[in-house]
Amino acid sequence: DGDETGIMDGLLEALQSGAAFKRK
Amino acid sequence: RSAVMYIQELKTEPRDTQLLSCLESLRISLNNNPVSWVQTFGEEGLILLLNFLKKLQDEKEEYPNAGVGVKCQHEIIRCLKAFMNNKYGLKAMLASADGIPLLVRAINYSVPHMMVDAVKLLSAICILEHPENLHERVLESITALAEERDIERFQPLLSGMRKSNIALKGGCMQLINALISRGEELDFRIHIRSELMRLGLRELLAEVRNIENEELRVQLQGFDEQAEEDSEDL
Repeated sequence: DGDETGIMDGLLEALQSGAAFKRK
Repeated sequence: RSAVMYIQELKTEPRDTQLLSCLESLRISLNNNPVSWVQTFGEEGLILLLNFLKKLQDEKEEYPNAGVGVKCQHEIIRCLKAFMNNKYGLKAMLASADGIPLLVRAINYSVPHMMVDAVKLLSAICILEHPENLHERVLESITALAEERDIERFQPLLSGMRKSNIALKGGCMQLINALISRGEELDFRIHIRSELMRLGLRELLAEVRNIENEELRVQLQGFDEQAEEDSEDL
């Protein structure tokens, strides 16, 4: 689905909140 | 202006303030139009942007309009962020061989505002779920550029940490965290961390911990927690 938007915003938010670094 | 009009204008090789004004307007269009608009701008538009970025990065500092050139480089980074903010654009950027290396070249601590945007985009690329390990591609580009310049590969990030700009310190820590967090092997994560410490991150962290800033606090916490978990695993 090429229409999905806000991808970078979502990733940047996860980085900024620290959620991206929580071990799965 | 339509996406095709921007492509036509960029093809006329505008320079300096004319280029800057075209890029500023393009960034607004990329941010505010539907994905179909971005798709029309497409790969052709992306290649034009990347070629401009490369040309501007290659220009010598003595060039009479170097100041505008730097502003144009920063504006291209912002356009790339807007272009990549959807699945189509992101895919096109990752398919381009030059995309990541050019973002790595934008890690230039003498232009802190641009460097913040570049390290943040690279951090986002590192953590993207993708069949290819993108953090490895980012690290390979960082390593290749450092070899070309004959410097330690994390030196530009540590130079960024030494600047007084707090957003830049936070951005550098974010990229460090993103690179480490996506490493699947414990050995890899420990190696990267000790390489950074050996280069002076230990002393820098001691200073940075005294700065009261929420964004920075989150990144320092992320760094410490990952290090503690690895130390327990070890």
